[in-house]
Amino acid sequence: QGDILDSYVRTEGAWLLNPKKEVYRTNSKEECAERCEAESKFTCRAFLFTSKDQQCLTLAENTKTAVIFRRTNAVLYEKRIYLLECKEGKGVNYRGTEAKTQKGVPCQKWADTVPHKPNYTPEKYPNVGLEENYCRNPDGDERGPWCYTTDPATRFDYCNIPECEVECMHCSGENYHGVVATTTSGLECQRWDSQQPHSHGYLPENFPEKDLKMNYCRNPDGEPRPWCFTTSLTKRWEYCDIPRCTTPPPAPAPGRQCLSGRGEDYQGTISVTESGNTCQHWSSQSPHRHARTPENYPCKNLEENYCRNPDGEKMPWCYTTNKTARWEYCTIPSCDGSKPEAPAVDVPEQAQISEDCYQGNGVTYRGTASFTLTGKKCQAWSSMSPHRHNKTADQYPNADLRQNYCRNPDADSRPWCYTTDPSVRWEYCNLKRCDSRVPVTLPKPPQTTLEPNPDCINGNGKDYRGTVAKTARGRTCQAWSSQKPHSHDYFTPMTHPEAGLDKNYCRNPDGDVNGPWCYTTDPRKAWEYCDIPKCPPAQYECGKSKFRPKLCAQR
Amino acid sequence: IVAGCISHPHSWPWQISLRTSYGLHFCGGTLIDPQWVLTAAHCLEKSSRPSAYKVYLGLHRERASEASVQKRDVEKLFKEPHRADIALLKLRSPAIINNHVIPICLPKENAVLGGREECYVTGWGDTKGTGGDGLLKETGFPVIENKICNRPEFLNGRVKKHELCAGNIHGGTDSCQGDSGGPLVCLDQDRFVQHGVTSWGLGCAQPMKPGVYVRVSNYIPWIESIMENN
Repeated sequence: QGDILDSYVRTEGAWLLNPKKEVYRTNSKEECAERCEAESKFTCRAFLFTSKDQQCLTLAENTKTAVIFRRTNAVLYEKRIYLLECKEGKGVNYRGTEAKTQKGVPCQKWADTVPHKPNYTPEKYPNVGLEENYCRNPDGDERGPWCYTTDPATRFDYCNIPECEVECMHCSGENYHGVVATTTSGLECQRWDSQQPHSHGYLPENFPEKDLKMNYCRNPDGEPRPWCFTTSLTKRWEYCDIPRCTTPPPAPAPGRQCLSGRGEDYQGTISVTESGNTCQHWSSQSPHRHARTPENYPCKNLEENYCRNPDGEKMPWCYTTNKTARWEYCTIPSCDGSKPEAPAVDVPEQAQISEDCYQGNGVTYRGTASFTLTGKKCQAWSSMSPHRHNKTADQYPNADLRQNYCRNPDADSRPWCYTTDPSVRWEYCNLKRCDSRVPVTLPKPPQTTLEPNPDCINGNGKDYRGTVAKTARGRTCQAWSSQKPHSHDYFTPMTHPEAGLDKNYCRNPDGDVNGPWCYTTDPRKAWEYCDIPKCPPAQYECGKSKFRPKLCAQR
Repeated sequence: IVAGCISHPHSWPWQISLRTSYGLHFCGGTLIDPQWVLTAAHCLEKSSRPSAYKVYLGLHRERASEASVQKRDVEKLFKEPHRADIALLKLRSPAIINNHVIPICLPKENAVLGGREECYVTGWGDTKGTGGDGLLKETGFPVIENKICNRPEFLNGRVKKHELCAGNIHGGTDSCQGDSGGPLVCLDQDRFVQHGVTSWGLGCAQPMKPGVYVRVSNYIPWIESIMENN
């Protein structure tokens, strides 16, 4: 059965501003999840649980489009079903973010009245997910999710939403969401969120869209079919046997004869690589043996020896008949007539990390900076992982949302980006204003000496191990291992062995920005901050150089 | 380092140069404590005598002509007992920590990289004609999941559990001979953490042949026990 939280994806330190919500007090996140499941006032899509105050907020908000802020000791749990990009049955519960029709025409927003006056609006149908311009099925249409279109001549059209393959799989099982959890040789699968017995990098929170739930077989990385890590010490991973659906796979979007995007839908007949080598037939194993066969990838149109892009490469490619060149890209004319983008090799150094700056609020910034103020790498705008968002090039065509460059598409105060840190959704970028004379100074991180000083704190005092046991208001602290007068089960020496919760000393087990605190012996006051002096700034910290590295990365 | 770029001087202050007793650079290494350096065991194959080695710190040029250079003798060598390609050197006297010499952070025990991190390698090794010889170079590329790296078209099952892969599948940039023992570091929040020790590869910067690094997080208990007991 697994526990109730298995059907949720968690994000640490997230918070919503003024969401539509119900507030409860629960002792644990599991209880909070039960509240969400039982919520009757609205469709609960997610919940927030704060460990310190044991506050539980059930949320109706679509966390994909809500503005999410950062807050310590708060954890956001999102229901997986609302993150899935596939439909079950007619797709009445589909809540994905597909916003184009099967012909590729952008959808009209449900709340808009032009070019078409809709019968189905968010006001009239509040509980069927009519958000933005996403494909939905508010009327239970047999043919599945649809939308009004932005083409005045076409009032509405259906969308191409893959089936959530629960009992069987289509193609290579990329959309398989079933519960098979044994491999072809009968080995039991290892849970995705476990590192035992095999440590791996497929962390569920890093791939929310891959539905890496429990120990179910999945295909998150372009394998020919679903697989899992196994619980056998001698077998790290193995394929699973998933029945192939008897119904035909969803009709692919119409193919193109030219290059659009990465060319994943290219279906032309070019069969020569960019250096002039003839392509090897996909069905052949000579001269190069490979696994990208039409049998393994039935839905990727691996016909003859035509250039294709079956696995998310940068552009169409093929194995070559030249023994010394295993595979090469192909040069495909672009659909918009511009020259195809050559792979980025040897980009001049200066262009890599420019010391440039932004004018005004940075709406016009077009540089290539791609790190945030605290040094986090920016997430590509075209990616929905680890953070889903609606700041896409389609929605903001004039914002130049290329690669993962810092931009300001929504006229914020300065350029910013989503970050690749799953637990930090977005941050401002490390850029100076052109007209400012004062250089941007990075927020000063806590300075620590090589040997922590027990009588003072650095930064938020998370490492504090002193013996102060009174709060700033003079109240005596309650022992962490005691439940009187205030019962709590979250911060105990057992649950947080690494936090140094000795006796009744002030500590900061949850990284509270205001520093160490403790539960108090005053029955009227659950907890309070302590007053501990800050240490004098020390010289160095491991891993932090005084001279900024270039961070040049060859792509 | 093949391709990549010349680093800003002293922007990788934990990088050290492991030298013969007469001062010839032959391997990299990483300062993890004022008196301890992490490197590759295969760099110590020439001799098991500590006096055969010297450690240079605070340098940008391989010639070590800068005033910031500190030179230390090696007091003791410790090779990992189960033949993993990782070793510790105890310096005869601690390095002076300053703007040019700063230790790297080590990962938590068994910390796992999420498969998306962007990591960097540095060294004075062979550049395969891509320029920057004699100056500390750097390059960055993603860590590749072992499962992917062990596919037939990559390293075909050669990569062990205690190792990790990193590189571009199209090749073009990589660590190379002379970089061995040096650090593979990844940005974690606003500091660098050493996740790998440069170990081996099939050629340098070849397509489908990423570099292989020893997974430092597997050896935190060993590192700590050696440092505590010596």
